[in-house]
Formats: sequence, C-alpha cells, structure tokens
Amino acid sequence: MNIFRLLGDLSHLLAVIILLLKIWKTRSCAGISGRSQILFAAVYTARYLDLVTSYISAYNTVMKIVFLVASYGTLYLMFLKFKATYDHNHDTFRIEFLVLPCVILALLINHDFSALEILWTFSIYLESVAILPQLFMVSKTGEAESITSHYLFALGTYRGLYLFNWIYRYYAEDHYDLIAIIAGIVQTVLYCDFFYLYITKVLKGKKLQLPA
Amino acid sequence: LQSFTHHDEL
Repeated sequence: MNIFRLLGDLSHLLAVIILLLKIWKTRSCAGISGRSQILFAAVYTARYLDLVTSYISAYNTVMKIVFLVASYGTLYLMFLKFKATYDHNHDTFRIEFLVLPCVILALLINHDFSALEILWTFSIYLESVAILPQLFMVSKTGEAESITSHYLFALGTYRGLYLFNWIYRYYAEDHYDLIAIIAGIVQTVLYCDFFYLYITKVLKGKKLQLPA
Repeated sequence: LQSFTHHDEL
C-alpha cells in the first residue's frame, strides 16, 4: 500500500458515497446513467468474486464489500425506490457495444485461461469504459448538476491515482500488470475532456454546461 | 516478477 493507491481508493470511495448521498438527499436520480451503474455493478461482481477464494487483507475485504453493497444499493435506489425520477429518455447508450467487446477481449487477452481470471480481466476492461453511458448522457443533455460533476471527478481521479500507484510499484516492488495498466490509461483518458470542463467551470462555481 | 493471478488491488 502506497499513498497513491490509498488516495485512489479514498477517491473511489468518495465517488460512490457522493452518488448515494445525492440520490438519497434529493430523492432523485436525475442526470445519472442507470446503464453506467449497471455496468459498474457487473464490474464489481466479476472482479470481487475472489472474496470467497482468496484473502488479501481486512482492508481489501472491507472495501470490496463496501463497493459491492454501494453499487447494488445505487441500482436499488435508481430502478426501484426512485424509479420515477430516472431519466431513461436520455440514457440511451447501447451497453452491448461495450460488454461484448470486453467479453471477447477478456477471452483473448488474459493472464490465465481460468474462469476467475477471465472474469477479473473482463471486469478490468469493462471498468475502463463503464462511464461512457454517463458521459454520453451528459453530452446529450448538455449539462450536469454540480454534485454529478463532483461524482465524476472523484471517480475519474481514482484510476488516475492508480496509474501513479502502478508507476511506484514498478520501481519499488518490481510489480506490474500490463492489462490493468493499459485499461487504466484508457479509463483515465476517457475522463480528460470532463476534467478540463470540471476545472475550468465547476471549480469556478459555474454549472457544467457544454458549449452549444 | 510476481504472479499475475495474485490480484491484491481493488
């Protein structure tokens, strides 16, 4: 555990808490892509199946459970409790265009052709693109609430910090995982446009609004 | 090099 990894995990945790609180406090999931949230639930489920097969640390176990519970809790709030507020007209990204290539890629490029390993690889590939329905929704409506922007910023920052973690681990521990690194770069790059808007607009107190 | 199948990150 190094500082980049810890800050990355905390940023990730902050993102899921912001999202849950936003939905809970406003009693609304307006502006949130249910499709991205379904993909994230699939990501955590596929990756954290190792909860039952390998123990790493209390920290890892607790965080995994928190991410799983928060993710399914978000789905519950969006698709059951506050279903009426779900903006499905703007949430139209075809997720099969993300899921199927990730399945194929996971079957072709993995560290080991075993069920758990392929699921882990699939989750890494899928996580890298899971935010696209959300970004698509923001671009379609042309704006995002500030709280949604904070969520996206924290979520994007998390994998960016993991990149520094991997650079650190490469030098300090001789440890690297090319699948995670390349997917992590893709994931972080997808947020760049958003980061720019966040820094130039939201941090100056303005609403995130895309140029017409 | 550590085993790739040992995933210790989140």
